[in-house]
Amino acid sequence: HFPRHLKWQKNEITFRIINYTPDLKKADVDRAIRTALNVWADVTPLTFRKLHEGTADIMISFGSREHGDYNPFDGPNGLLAHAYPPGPGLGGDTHFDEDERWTKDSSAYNLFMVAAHELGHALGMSHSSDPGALMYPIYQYITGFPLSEDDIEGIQALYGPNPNSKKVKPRPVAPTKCDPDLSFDAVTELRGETIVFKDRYYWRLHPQMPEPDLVVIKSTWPFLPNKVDAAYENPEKDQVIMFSGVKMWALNGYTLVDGYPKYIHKLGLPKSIRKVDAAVHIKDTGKTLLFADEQYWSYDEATGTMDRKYPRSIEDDFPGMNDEFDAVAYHYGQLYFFHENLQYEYSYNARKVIRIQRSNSILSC
Amino acid sequence: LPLTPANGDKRLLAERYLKRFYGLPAGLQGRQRSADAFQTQLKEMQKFFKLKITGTLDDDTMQLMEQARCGVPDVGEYN
Repeated sequence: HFPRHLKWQKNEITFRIINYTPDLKKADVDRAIRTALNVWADVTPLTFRKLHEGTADIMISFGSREHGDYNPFDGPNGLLAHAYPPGPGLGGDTHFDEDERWTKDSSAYNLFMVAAHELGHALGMSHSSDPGALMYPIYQYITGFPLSEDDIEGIQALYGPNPNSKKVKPRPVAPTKCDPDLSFDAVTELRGETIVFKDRYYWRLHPQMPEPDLVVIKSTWPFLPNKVDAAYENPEKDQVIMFSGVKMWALNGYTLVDGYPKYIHKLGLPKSIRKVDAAVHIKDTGKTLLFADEQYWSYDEATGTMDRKYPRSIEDDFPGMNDEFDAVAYHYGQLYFFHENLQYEYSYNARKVIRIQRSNSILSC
Repeated sequence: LPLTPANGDKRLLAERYLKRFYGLPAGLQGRQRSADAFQTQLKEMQKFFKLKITGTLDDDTMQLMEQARCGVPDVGEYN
């Protein structure tokens, strides 16, 4: 909350859209604002009434640079919007930077996402330091219901819950990297960085950066699903392949390679496999190992075919490793198998486990 | 020593960011006090974003400052 817990002293709040951005149709702006208000109305007793003239509690406008409140915008990118906490006059007013390109989708700044965040301010919410929260100050594009537990707790502390509460499913809070029970969904390299996937987030580890960055998957790759099951990098092709359910996506840096997503069965996996648990590319052999349930396959990247005599049993070929895996990585002759909160360092040549650590030791915990 | 242009740009961007979002006082101040305030506010920003608290303009901090964001300050009174 803002200092002094500023809030509206009534439950029916009025709003007025003073002007419109030329980037979108009027109806699309109306819809984005109304949907953004409904996000907050779903979890509180607040209702929102639109005014077409006069002064409303929340006056919404688009402006560029200095736009009348001595709180100028800065041209494209940087600052996207701002809003004032509840109060008379400027209080509750919400301004969007007209120099941004506003969209309905993820191709530029999504007006609904930014409006939902700003209207949170207009109702009394300050910034959250939880990267999974709508009130996190950095722009991120996500799909689905945008409020996290943190947002809901915050707004309900001001206004209480919705008495006719529709069941809303808040987004889970962001994972904490040093949680001793932390497990991972997938691990891959990406142009010298290590990317660790967990739920709808990933950590980005750069060899020169002391602290990993936590980022929402959709804010980097909006076309990917909210959860990645497995991933690997093929450095020769400069591609990262991500798996989710029966589909896979090939990325060249941040762009989707033409022809993707494809079904995982195109790799030669049997139709009975509905999900790849883990994938790892062994640079020395040019082979990619794909793990699903208790078996694994070997895919030859050079010929684009699955090697014969596969699948093979994980237990037979990796003595000491008899569990299914969440993720696998390969560095300098060692395989790193991740299973729940443990990481098994495995010598590929000696075929034995040489060290067991917590999974999150990779995140400097 | 004079700052190199690159470092100067970084510092300028960071000062603007901290003034806007973390209440770094603007205006003339003693050299020592100004550096102290800068470092204190920088640490506060690093703490808010769960970055490593170094009090220096490291790559992680700079990268975050360059991202698109909301114009409402992260801490303090909003007048």
